[in-house]
Amino acid sequence: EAVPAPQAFCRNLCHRHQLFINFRDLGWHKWIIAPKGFMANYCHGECPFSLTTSLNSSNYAFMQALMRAVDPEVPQAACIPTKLSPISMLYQDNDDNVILRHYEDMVVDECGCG
Amino acid sequence: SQFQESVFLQFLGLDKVPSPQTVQPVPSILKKIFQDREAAATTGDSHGLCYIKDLGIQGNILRLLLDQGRFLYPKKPSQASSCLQKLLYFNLSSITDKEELTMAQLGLDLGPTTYYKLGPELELALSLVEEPHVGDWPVPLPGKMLVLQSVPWPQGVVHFNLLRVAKGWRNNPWKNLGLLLEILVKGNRDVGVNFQLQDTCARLRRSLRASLLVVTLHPEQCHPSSRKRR
Repeated sequence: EAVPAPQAFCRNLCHRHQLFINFRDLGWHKWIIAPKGFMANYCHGECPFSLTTSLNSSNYAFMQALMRAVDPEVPQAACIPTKLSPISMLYQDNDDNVILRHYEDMVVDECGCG
Repeated sequence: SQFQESVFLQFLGLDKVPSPQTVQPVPSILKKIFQDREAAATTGDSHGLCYIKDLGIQGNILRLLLDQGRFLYPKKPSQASSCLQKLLYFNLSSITDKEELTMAQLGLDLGPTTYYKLGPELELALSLVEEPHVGDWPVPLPGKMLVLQSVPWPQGVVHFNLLRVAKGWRNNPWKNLGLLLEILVKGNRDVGVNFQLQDTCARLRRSLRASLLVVTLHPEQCHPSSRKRR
């Protein structure tokens, strides 16, 4: 029978958090025409061994968790992005040329233990 | 943090933080492609980023290169009917070796009302500059003629395919000596029309804008599996 985990504990588990990158904060608004910013997100939280299988973990994370049980010097699996998506950016370079290109792996869509 | 910023800028394909001198207008085609991609991203459809549907070509990097050339003022115009001469020059050095050139389209914005109510028709001549500019000679010698066409009014932007020329410049950058643009007046002119023409040529000189839309495909960012199936 499943025992419900305490609420505070669940909040600390590995999951995706919202992070909006505002180019103005970086001073990049002077050369990036669009977008003005984007929701990049980030991954944060714990990857306890007991929940390795339920936290979108890789096989590697599972093996690492097993090894950690044997050898405590092996670090715990980390909370990392497991699915990323690109964004397109429209900007001006130093020669005032207008450039449009897309950049891979800019947005965190999903997180997991790895 | 500046060091970290420079590392990230390199990842974006930039040497340093750009500091544009003037805010350039974004051509409608780039705006549309950008908006389509943003819409696709919201629906989670990030496929097809290496195929530009609006242009019907493969590519994932689009650059609007601005003309870095200059107007020419020959003491003796090559032809009596010459309205203006300009050396067009586009710096392709920002395109990396790994990128494959798939499109190079010259856009000449002649201004929306430049030829409005103009009597004689104008002719546009575009030729390749093949010889280096030497000495005091004010005008480079025109080489191979690329375009010779009539330009009826009213005008906006006219486009020319320069893919072969741009590929040649990329293979031999030292051969990139620019293009010679000449706008000529067609037919005979009487005194009244001649006066009107001077005004038109002066306005054309003020409004003329040239740009080169270059599309490239970066193979490392465009795996064969992600390319659109023909």
